[in-house]
Amino acid sequence: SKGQTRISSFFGRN
Amino acid sequence: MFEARLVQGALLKKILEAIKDLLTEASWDCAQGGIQLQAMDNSHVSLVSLTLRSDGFDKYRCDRNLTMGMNLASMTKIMKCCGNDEIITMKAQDEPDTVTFMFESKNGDKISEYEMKLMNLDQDHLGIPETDYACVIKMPSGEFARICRDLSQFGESMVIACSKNGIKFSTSGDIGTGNVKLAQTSSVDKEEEAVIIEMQEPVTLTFACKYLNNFAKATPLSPVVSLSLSPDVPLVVEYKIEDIGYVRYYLAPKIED
Repeated sequence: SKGQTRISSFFGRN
Repeated sequence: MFEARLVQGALLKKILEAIKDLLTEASWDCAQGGIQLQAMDNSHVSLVSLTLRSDGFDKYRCDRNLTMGMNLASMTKIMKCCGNDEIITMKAQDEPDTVTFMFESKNGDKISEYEMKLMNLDQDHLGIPETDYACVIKMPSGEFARICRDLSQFGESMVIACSKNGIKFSTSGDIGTGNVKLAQTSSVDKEEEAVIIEMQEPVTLTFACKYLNNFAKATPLSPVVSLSLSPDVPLVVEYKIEDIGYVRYYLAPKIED
């Protein structure tokens, strides 16, 4: 099954 | 001092409708160039990025950069007090504790003012990398909203598959399956009714329907929506806002565990 990823794991914090 | 006047006040009402169900609170960053807002939903699955350029306002003044943290439910209550044909002016002092929304009727006979308390929001901004997307789809925003609404009846997830032949949205759940295929438009009278695909390579990604349905609340802002996809990165759903800016939604994909 597919799991939901989080947006912060793709975009770094400024 | 900060002051921004928008004769088409209904635009700000539509912008709020497009973000208020996804975000409970958000910081409005005001600078000379305009207003920006970036915030994640509570689950940190999606990100909203709103830009309103200063030259899109009928009057705009921002002497010092300021950040106004707003509770969007409170802002919604205030925006409900604004008629669709009224002019909106937002005003704040430097280092403000409050923001004032002034609503003027077109003939100037009625002026309403609402002052809202601001919040200190300790929000991190994420750096969004420049990306060349494998597929960029432009399509009528109403069609996208309809597909999201229709398919979300069947399952929690929607698969978006884009190839040179077209784009396929599909879902499956307890009662069965559903899919909608759109071909690229060959000839069209109105550009806003066209489905246009710019593809470098085919992409198939899976997303949570509930977020896509939330993004579709921006439909009244633009007749066209663009979807940008690349393998294993967030989807971008963009609605341009007339001559003033855009709202972009980023949605993290569902990936095989």
